[in-house]
Amino acid sequence: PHFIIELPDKNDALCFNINDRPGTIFNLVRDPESGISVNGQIIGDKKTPPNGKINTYFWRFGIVHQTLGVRLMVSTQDISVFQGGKRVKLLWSDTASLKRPNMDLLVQKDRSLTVTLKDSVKFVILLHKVWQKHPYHRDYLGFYTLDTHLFSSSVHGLLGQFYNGIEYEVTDLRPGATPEKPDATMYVRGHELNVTRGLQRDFRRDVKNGEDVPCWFIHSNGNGLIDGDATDYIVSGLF
Amino acid sequence: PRRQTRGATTSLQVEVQSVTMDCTVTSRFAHTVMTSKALNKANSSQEIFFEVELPKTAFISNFSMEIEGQVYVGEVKEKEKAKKQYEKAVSSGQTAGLVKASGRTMEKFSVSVNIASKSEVTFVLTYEELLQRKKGQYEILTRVKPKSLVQEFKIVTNIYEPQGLAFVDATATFLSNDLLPLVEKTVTDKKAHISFSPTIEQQRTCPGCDGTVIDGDFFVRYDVNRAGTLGDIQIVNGYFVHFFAPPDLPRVPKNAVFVIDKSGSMFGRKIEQTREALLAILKDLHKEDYFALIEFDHQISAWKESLTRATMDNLAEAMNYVKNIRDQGATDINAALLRAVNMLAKDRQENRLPERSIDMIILLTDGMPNSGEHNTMRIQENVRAATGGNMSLFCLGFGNDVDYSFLDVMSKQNKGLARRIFEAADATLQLQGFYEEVANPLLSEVDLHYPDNAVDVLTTNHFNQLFNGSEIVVAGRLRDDHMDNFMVEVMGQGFEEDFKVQGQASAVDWGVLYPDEDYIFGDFTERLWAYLTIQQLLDTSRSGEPNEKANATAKALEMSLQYNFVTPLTSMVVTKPETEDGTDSPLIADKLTEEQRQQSERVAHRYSSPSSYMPQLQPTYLVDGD
Repeated sequence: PHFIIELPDKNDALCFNINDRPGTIFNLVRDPESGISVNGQIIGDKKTPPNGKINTYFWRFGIVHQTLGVRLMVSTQDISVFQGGKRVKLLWSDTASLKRPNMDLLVQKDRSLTVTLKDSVKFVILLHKVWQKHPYHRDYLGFYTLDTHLFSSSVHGLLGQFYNGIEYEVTDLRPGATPEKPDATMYVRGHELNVTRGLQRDFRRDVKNGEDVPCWFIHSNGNGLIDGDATDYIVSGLF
Repeated sequence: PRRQTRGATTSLQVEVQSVTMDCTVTSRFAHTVMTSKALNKANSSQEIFFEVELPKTAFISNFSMEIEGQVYVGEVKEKEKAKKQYEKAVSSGQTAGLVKASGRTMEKFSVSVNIASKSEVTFVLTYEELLQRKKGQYEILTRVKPKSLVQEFKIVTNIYEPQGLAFVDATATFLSNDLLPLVEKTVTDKKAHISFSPTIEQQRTCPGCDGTVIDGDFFVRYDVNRAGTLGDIQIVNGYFVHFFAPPDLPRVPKNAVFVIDKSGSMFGRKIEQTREALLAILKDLHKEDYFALIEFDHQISAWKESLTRATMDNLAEAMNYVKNIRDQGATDINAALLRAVNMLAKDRQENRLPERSIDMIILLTDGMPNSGEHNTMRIQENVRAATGGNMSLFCLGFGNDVDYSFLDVMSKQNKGLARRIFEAADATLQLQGFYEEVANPLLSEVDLHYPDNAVDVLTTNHFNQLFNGSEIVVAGRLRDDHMDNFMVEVMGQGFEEDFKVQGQASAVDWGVLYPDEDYIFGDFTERLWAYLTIQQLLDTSRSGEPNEKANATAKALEMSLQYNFVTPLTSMVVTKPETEDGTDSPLIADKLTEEQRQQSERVAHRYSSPSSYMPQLQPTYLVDGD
């Protein structure tokens, strides 16, 4: 999966990929103060494509809000909401909404799930539907955090660590492997990284084609940009 | 010190009957009244807008709307109290904020009101400020954009300066050869009257056209005569003001260390403009001055290990060095500043610098520290401890990513000041302009003394420097309203010898000075004193010692309320007339802080950037498939 960190104050964005063996679960957000955590499990292609590169995607997310006593499990098949010992199951094939005192859910048929947890977080999960008989690819999900201002300063995780901003500088722009993707040197978190200007896609407005987001691409699973390395974010279960 | 104005805005169904900007300056204290009158000619009620721009250094002191004989007047309240009304307005869907940042030096005040068919509305906004002398002149700017033809359009400026006027200039960006003769200027010894009042036909872009040529900036610039070294002291109604900028003082040599941020974010135009400005600044150094160049990213490097005399040969060598400064790396402000401080201190210790000279560090940076010490408060502490009050720090914050308040506080803690440099084609000129303001110190450690038994509440009377082309202003309240003279003493350190002058301050008889004026505005000295006191208290509340801050804030609030000034601690609440659905809607005029201005510029910058792809304001953090 690809990660995009948009930084409107800098009119810029950072991006990186994280890949691991299919089945690995990564922690995306963990805020001990508000009791929110988001974990995601990746899945691989059906079989090795001709180019030999197995892509991985998120196919399941587990979202917990301990204070509100809410758990959500969102997969490419369905959406389950657990609260107060009860389970509500919603299907991607229906447009549905669920209004609770502490939570709003809106499912747009075969497209998106918008979740607003009271006084804490708002996010969107996009469903990317792939032709069922596609020889290699499967359905997968995207996770977009829309409002982060209520997270605490100790929020962490592969996405969460950027919610309070990140300082970096880019210099020494130079020709890269392809003319439209120049390389540069990035100074971030005390590291000096070789980065590449490229494009990644934001699918919120156009779930099929996406919109290009120019960004500085950090190679090697975001090493140097993320705190520690990607394996530090592997967790044993969705909740 | 600038003014900027727009009249009531219009649709075809609104007739703007008059727009008047009336500015009265009395001893540098400017009192401006903007009046706009409009008629709703439509057969139904409609919204009429009033948009004006005022200098960010000004305080609004009054606002009113007159609709069908009923006057709605603004009331200055403590910000927190006003906020409750603001929240009510917001929750009912109203736009409650009236003041927005506009450009580098202005704030935009806008209000709209629903006016019945065939009815008139008159808006009146008043604001006040003390004009600051820069590069040997005071400037009043009125930006006029009436948006349509106006039946009666008038800009009037009256200047009363008891010291006498050295010159008065009036120009405008929109003045063609046809309009130029319409600027009427009458200057006598102590008074100037400038007016500009084109007829509706003269406003037209072409005969029969509805467009107006009146769109741009109208400037009045002037200076006063300066006789005597004591300066000018005016006593009026129990308050006094002392203007100190003696003529013909020799400049004091300076020892300037230029600390230049060349980190990666200076890439492109910013580093080019920095190089251009530095080359121009080096050319202007006097041969008695000493200078050093320190460039930094996450590493620090100096041109030479100590300060160098500004001889022709040394300057030529330094210019070559400057031409080769390239952007690279991260930002370590702490280490760079400490290196500069140590260099100055060491050279002082080793007697390499002239004894009577001023030590200054000029920092230029565009970003937050992200290498070495990151904590801005610790950097402030480190720099303050290192300078020990022995040198001045001037900070230039380049662009919108810079934490201006960090630089502002750090400068003030070290006898200096900060300035924002806006990313634009004229950034080189902005950099040079700031340097010119501080390049020629005339005196250091200036103290202005007034007898304790005569003066009660005094604004700041110690100044680290007096720069050529600027002016020191001190105001105070007299213990006895009827007192009409007292002794004044000014001391400072000048070139070659100490500066010391004593004299008698005497009340001026305004009736004799201006016999033809029935009334100018009688309490201006008191309001000037209040304005200056509040400005200084607001500074203390931001950059003073922790124990001073709370007191200064409380006192500034009390005085803002007492003198009806909209400052960062107060808001003006205006209650609009009831709408058709029976609800009234309070509106709030606030004073923006520099941080708020910067934030709004960041947003404006994003929206105006053609390459901006961001679909919304909030940053988004996402993970998705390819």
